[in-house]
Amino acid sequence: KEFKNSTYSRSSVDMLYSFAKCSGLDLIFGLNALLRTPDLRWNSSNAQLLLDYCSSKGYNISWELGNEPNSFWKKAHILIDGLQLGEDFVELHKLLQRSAFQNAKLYGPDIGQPRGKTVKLLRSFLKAGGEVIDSLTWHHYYLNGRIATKEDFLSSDVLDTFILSVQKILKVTKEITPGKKVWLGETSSAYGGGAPLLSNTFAAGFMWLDKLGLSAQMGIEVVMRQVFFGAGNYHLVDENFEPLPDYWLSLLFKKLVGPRVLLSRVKGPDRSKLRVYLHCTNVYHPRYQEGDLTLYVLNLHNVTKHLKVPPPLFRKPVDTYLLKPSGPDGLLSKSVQLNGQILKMVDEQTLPALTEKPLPAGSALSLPAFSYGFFVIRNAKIAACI
Amino acid sequence: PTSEERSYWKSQVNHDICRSEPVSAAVLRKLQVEWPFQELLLLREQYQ
Repeated sequence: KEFKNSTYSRSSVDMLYSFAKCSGLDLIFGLNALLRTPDLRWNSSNAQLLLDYCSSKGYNISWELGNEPNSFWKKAHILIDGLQLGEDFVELHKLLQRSAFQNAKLYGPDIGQPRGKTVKLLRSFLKAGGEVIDSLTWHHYYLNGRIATKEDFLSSDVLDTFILSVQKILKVTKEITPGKKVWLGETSSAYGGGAPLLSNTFAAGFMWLDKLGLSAQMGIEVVMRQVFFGAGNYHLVDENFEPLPDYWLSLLFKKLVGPRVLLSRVKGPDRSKLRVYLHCTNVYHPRYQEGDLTLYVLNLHNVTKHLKVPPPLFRKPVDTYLLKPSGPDGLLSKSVQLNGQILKMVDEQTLPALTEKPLPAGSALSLPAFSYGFFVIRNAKIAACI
Repeated sequence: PTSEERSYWKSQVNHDICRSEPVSAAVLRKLQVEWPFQELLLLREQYQ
C-alpha cells in the first residue's frame, strides 16, 4: 500500500520518446492518477511539469490518466469513484487544451476486467467524462499466470470467455456514449507477468491470434500488447532482444492482415476448435493486391484439419504461411517454424524473409493438429476489399 | 539524469535522434546491472 517516490528525469522522457519515434511507434503516456488533493480531486501539478517539458521539446504524445482505477483501493487505499475519475479526465482535457497539446488524443479509463463494481465505475465514468476521451480503453487477461495450465492455453472455452467480456464493455459504451471507439489498452494471455513456460512459447499464440481475430470482428480497432519487453513471461522479445513466438506471429499478422474484416464461418462438427477469421489482405504487402483475402486459422483439434473454401474462391491460387513449433519442446517451444523454416534474426537488425508456400489451385487448406497459420487467397477480386 | 545518461545525451546533441551513436559501454553496463532489480519490482507490481 506504499509506493516509493520515483522520478522520471528529462533524459528518461527523451529516451522513451526517441525509442518510440525511431521505432515508428506512437507514444501514449499514462499519467499518475493517484496524486490527489485533500478533497480527493486529481492533483495535476506533476502532470503540468511533464506537459511543459514535452511541449518545449515539440513531442507528439497522446495521454492516459491512471491504470486500472477499479483497483485503486486495493493498491493504494485511495477510493475514487467513476464520477470523480470522469471529472479528473475533464480536468486533464482542459489542461491539454491550454497547452501545446490541443490536438493530442486522450484515452481511458484503462479499467480491468468488466466485473460488477468495475462496470459500475465505467458507467459513471462515461457519464462524467465520456465526452473528453477519444477512445475507451480496457484491459483483458484470460487467466492468472500462476495457476494457468497448458490445457487452458489450448482450450476453446477459455478463448470464448473473451467474447463475453467484450460484449459487456460494448454494451455499457453503446448505452452511455454511443459511437465511442473501444480499444484494448493492455492485454495478454495471463496476468501477473504471464504464465511461466507458457506465455513465451508457441502455445501462447492461440490466445494472441484468437484475440486479434475476435477483437477485429467485434469492432475493437486497436489492441495494445502487454508487453514488448519486460518482466515475466509474456514479452515479445526476450532479455537478449531475441524474438519469441508471439513476436513472429505479430509480424506475420501485420504483414498479411488488413484492417477490413469479413464474416467467416466453418461448416462442420466442433467448430469452436477450428477458429477462422477473414480480412481483406494488407494492400501494402508487395506480393498482394486490392481484392485479395487473408484467412487465418487456429486448429485446436489433435488431428490435422483440411479446409475447403467455397466457390468461386476454390480455384484461386493460395499462399500458405503455416506456423508450427520447432524442436523437442513441442507446443512449449520458444522457437517457431514458418512453412518448415525456423524463424531467426539474420543479424541484430535484420529480420528474415517471411516466405510463402504457394498451393496448387483447388487444394484443400491443411492445418496440422495444434497449429495456426495464414492463407492468402490471391486474385480473389472481392468487391468489399477494393 | 545520472552522469552516464547525461554524458550519453551530451554526445547526442545536434544529432538526428534516430541516427544516434550506439549507447556507451557505461550506460549499457548500468542498464544491465539495474535490470534484474527492476524486473523483480515490475513482476511484483504486475502480480499485485
